[in-house]
Amino acid sequence: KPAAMNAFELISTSQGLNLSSLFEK
Amino acid sequence: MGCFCSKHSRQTPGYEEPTILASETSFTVSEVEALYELFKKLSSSIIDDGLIHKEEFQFALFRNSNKRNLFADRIFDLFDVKRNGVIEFGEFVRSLSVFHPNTPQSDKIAFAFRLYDLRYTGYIEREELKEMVLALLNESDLILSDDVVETIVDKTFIDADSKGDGKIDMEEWKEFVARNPSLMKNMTLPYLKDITLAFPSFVVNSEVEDSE
Repeated sequence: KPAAMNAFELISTSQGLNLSSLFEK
Repeated sequence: MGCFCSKHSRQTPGYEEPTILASETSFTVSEVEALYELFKKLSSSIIDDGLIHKEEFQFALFRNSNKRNLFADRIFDLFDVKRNGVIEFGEFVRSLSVFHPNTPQSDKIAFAFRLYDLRYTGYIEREELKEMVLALLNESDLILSDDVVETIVDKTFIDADSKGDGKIDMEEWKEFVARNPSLMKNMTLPYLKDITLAFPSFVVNSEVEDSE
């Protein structure tokens, strides 16, 4: 249920926070 | 012109000695040297000046130098400790160290707090939380009505703001993260432990042996 989501949990899925992309060749 | 060997190429603005960086971070000297390989690659992708510009950072994250993203902007701004619009090598290593598996959780929690404190007030405010949720929705395929967004933000805020003063301070953030440890998942990059395997060439050239 979307309304039961934790806002920070949602935010933490941002591609901009996924720094592992920096290491992709 | 003299020889353009690796020692010269290291004399870029903001370059710092790996031994010093290793002593101040969770990285070994070899890992810092391997990170320099990565840094060189990132900092020369658009403007070859030994500094990571925001467009280069965006390009590394999204394969698109023009893609605007609130969270990538926040990460860039926190990495850019000197606030001069570019990430230097020392800043890159010190900031990435927060994401090292061996770095204390308390450092990661503090970094995430600063990340979400959009206006540098020392608090995460409701307005900031809503702005971040909207930014996330904007970049994803998820479509939520404004009512649902309000409900999500309200519920999260009430849960995190234990003192009920309308803002989340560092103490409340620590308690909230303790109850929701999955929030710190993206604050650890397991890859950083294998960085010397990904960029081995510099390690072969290393003149310094790790003390570990």
